Amino acid sequence: SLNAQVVHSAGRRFIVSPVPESRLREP
Amino acid sequence: AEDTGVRVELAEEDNGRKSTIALRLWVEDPKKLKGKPKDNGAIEFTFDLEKETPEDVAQEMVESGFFHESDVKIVGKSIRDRVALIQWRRSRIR
Repeated sequence: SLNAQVVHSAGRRFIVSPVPESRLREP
Repeated sequence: AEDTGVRVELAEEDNGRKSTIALRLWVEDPKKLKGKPKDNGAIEFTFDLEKETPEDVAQEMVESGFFHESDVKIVGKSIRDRVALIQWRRSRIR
């Protein structure tokens, strides 16, 4: 479901994309 | 701002004039959430600084299945913290 779009009934569009590697926290 | 484990950033440069901004939200630390988030991707969305509230967005994300109902507050707070910072920077520039 990455790079997916979800449109909420209120009309807002949520675009899902991979988190940039650089932004992932070190475990 | 408190570290909620949910990261919210500007998805594009803020020119300080438009009332609608683009934000991007993702879970940095899933352990901080009560429910299991649906995706581990970044969720990009627009937000109207004048007409909408962070809680609106958080509720819509829960209703869209991204987060569990029990996490609506922490998601709302994460968005609110970032929006407050953007508004503070805008007031400082003005």
